[in-house]
Amino acid sequence: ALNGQTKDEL
Amino acid sequence: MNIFRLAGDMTHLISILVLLLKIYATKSCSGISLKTQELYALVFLTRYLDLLTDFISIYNTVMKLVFIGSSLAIVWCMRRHRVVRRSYDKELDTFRHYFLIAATFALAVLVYEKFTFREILWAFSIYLEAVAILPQLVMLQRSGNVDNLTGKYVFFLGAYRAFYILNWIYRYFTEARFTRWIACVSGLVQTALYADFFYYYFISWKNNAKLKLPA
Repeated sequence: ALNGQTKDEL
Repeated sequence: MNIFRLAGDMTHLISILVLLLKIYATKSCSGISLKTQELYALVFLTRYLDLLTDFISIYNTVMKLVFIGSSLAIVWCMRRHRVVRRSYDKELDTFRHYFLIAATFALAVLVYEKFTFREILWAFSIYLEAVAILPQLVMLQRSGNVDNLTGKYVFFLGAYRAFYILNWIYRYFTEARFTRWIACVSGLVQTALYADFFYYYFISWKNNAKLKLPA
């Protein structure tokens, strides 16, 4: 599920 | 970007500014753990590898540069600055932080999102950030009394993680596919480590007394 999401948090 | 995450990033920034203020205003780093600062520099260096490859936003890039730059500047100051380094309480900062690095790296090789170089280092930086405050908390308990700015520094660091937990709850309910187990579980552990500090900080604030941590 996460792969589509970039790591947008610091 | 939701308000909780923005508040979290801002309190994180404030904690770093408070620490820089303490070091430059008092020309002293007494009570500050160099080991915790070195761990934070390592956390940012291993987490922001995507700085040069993935562009997310101006805000994201600027904050990453600020966090990397400030953490390296603080470590440099405490090691090299001819005046500041003399006030470093080396004999109080005795936590064996190399164990923290080894343990968190071992965990990152076992629990990760994808078995790639960057993902392993990202998981390592998440786990390491959770425990990076330990040398500082141990040093505060050893030194007994906590000076005002150092207390505020640790308080804002804890508040930043608490805001991030609210951010993850918010995103969980508003975004269809938001799952960040590694960051969430590690963030919960990290915030829990601050719990007793928050308790004593609140007591000292309520009694308007100097912050004292039980040895």
